[in-house]
Parts: sequence; structure tokens; C-alpha cells
Amino acid sequence: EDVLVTGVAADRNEAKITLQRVPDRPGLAAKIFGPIAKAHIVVDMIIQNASEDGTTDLTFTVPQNDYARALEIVAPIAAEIGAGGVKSDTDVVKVSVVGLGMRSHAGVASRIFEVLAREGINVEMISTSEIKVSVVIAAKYSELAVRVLHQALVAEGFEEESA
Amino acid sequence: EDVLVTGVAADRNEAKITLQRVPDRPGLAAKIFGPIAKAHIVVDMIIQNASEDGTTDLTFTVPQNDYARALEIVAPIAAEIGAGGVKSDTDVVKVSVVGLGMRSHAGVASRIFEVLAREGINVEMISTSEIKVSVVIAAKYSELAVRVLHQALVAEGFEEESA
Ligand SMILES: C[C@@H](O)[C@H](N)C(=O)O
Ligand SMILES: C[C@@H](O)[C@H](N)C(=O)O
Repeated sequence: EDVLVTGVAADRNEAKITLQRVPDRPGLAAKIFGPIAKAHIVVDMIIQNASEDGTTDLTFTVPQNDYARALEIVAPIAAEIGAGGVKSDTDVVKVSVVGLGMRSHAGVASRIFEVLAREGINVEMISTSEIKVSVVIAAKYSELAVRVLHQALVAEGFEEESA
Repeated sequence: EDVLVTGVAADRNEAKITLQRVPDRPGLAAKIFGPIAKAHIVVDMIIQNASEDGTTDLTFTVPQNDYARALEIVAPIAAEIGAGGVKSDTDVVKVSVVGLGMRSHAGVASRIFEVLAREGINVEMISTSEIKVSVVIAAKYSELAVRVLHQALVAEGFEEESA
């Protein structure tokens, strides 16, 4: 397969909000996002991994100027649904690598993780879409991450290892 | 904003593998995906939420026929990096709702969660991209989920509530 990595972008305008230890039963994601949607809060990422002990974390990102309002809305909901807590962070950046022709995300993803690890950058969150691999990292690494990923994947060109 | 939900799709060919309680420090995601990429395993979703206690879960999905090989590769890595365990499930389906013009994912997402909750379907994982909101649910609900989501979002048409 011929993967072409076309660019690396950083979105520094995102703040993340995590409802921790949400009971993993039907209806709770709806209880959280209903009011968020009604308030016209702009939600970009929604990430929920599978639960282990009957609870799971639900994270979403909003623009920095929707952050206070979003927190205000979800805090009482978190309490009402019995979530363990709410954690949030405005000091994050979403870095996305766009790759055309990715039949598998593994190659581009592993290269991203390798490059960031080499710089001592911790990968806090990971999400994928058809043409992107996105990571959320600490905002202070934004410029460094974009630069090293662009060098390794775009400038040097990403080559999938052949079978 | 004018959101148009154009379709609902189900991918029943995905199996999920979760490395549980991966120590949250640089270099470990690279250690997992390096060998996975070298083995040419086709990875679709990669989901990692933020850590809480210094560890986090890392989930990825592969086609059913890459499943056994992927598990074989990650099991020893999980042990080597000190992960808490490996959990996997072939009985899942990824259901994706495609929406054009979604400035925020909140409206479409909350409607999806509402509809699934009404049917008693538990949302196991959530992921978003520019034009999609995807959920992973138990495979047995595949046909029901697609039918009710198509009815509610495509046939009836999704309307963002106006401010
Ligand atoms: C945790 C939350 O997503 C829950 N599983 C639900 O279906 O609403
Ligand atoms: C958990 C894993 O993603 C780790 N944070 C890393 O950067 O490799």
C-alpha cells in the first residue's frame, strides 16, 4: 500500500473534560450529551474506551471559550449519574497526522509514537479516523511535536515497511 | 448550522484488543504498535483515554482474520511493559453515523446515545472524526442499532435544535 502523509496539524484551542468512572450502563452517555447539545457547546472529540470494572471514563473536548460553560453543565450531571469525578485540562493540544491511503493505521501510528517517545513526549490520548491519527499531549509540547512529526513523516516521507 | 446525516454503517468485521493499565509514560505506545505495524496487521481504531492513576487502557481494533495474530504479538509485549492485562472481544460491531456539516458532534452524538439507550443497548466505546460519530457495541445488537439509528437520524432527518 502507498501511504502518503500530507500534513501535521495542531489544534491548541481544545480543552478536555473527563467524566471519570461513569457507570457503564445504557442511558448515561445520553444524559451527559443531551444538555451539552442543547447548550450548543461545540464538541470535537468524544473518547470512551471499554470498561473494566463496570465503569469507564468519558472524555470530550471543547473550544477553550466553551470550557467553563461545559464544565458547569456536566458537573451536576456527573454527580447525578454517580460518576467518580470530573477532571479537566485546558493545557492540552490535539496533534493530528493526515495520511492518505492508510489501509492500516498501525504504520503511521507506530511512527508517531516512536517520534514523540524519542522527544520524551507522553501520549495522553489517542484517536483515529479514516485519514487521521490524532494524539492529545501537553500543550507545552505543541510546537516541538508538530516540528518533529513533520520532519519524520512529511519531510522525510513515510514509508510503510514492505512485507 | 445545517447538519445532514447521510448514513449509518456497521462494521461487523472488527475485533477489539485492549491492553489494560498500561503505565502512562513515553515509549510504551511505540513498543506496542511497532511490532503490530511490522507484522502488517490492519489496525482500524486506536483508542486511548487519559490516565488517572498513572496507567491507562489502550484499545485497538483489527479485522477478525488478523485477530489471533495480533493477540499473539501483543500478549508478550503487554507483559514486558508491565500492563495489567490483555482483554479482547470478537463479538463487537462498530456502528458509524456519517454527518455532513457537523460543527459540533454533540447534537448527533446525543441523539445516537438517546436512541441506543431507548433500545437498552450499552455503548461500549465512542470515537469521533470530522464527519463521523462511531460507537462500539455488542455484535448481537448490530442489525437493531443500524435500523433504529437510520430511522431516527436519516429517515426522520436529524435537526439540530436552534438556539
Ligand atoms: C458509559 C456510557 O457510555 C454507557 N455505556 C452508555 O451507554 O450510556
Ligand atoms: C500509554 C501510552 O500511550 C504512553 N502514554 C506513551 O506515550 O507511550
